Amino acid sequence: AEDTGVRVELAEEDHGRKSSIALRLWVEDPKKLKGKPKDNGAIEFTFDLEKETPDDVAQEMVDSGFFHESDVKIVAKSIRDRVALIQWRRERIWPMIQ
Amino acid sequence: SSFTQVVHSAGRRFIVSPVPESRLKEQ
Repeated sequence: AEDTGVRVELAEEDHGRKSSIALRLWVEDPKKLKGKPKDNGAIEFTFDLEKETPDDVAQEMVDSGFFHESDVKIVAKSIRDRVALIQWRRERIWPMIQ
Repeated sequence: SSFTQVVHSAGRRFIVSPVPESRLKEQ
């Protein structure tokens, strides 16, 4: 995944069973963002792998003032890349459960 | 505590905590 300057990681162990999972997002390199992110720390949130889209969360983060509207795509892509990795890993490790 | 919580109108909770120094790229 391309380095967007925004890092998204699992905020909990993933056992492949729950559809909703805790993620943690923070800005690793603010220079890569168009707008100036509010000087916040790591933002932890729950994401439903089956029902929600990264764009939903990114827009909510912009609405909540964490990021500038012009960065909504970068934030969505960062979340999308991590979610894709989680789903890829789930398919490989727990194919039966999926 | 240094945790703050923001709840979006759609209901999602965002919990903000300090990023460990080790995880920030050199500025």
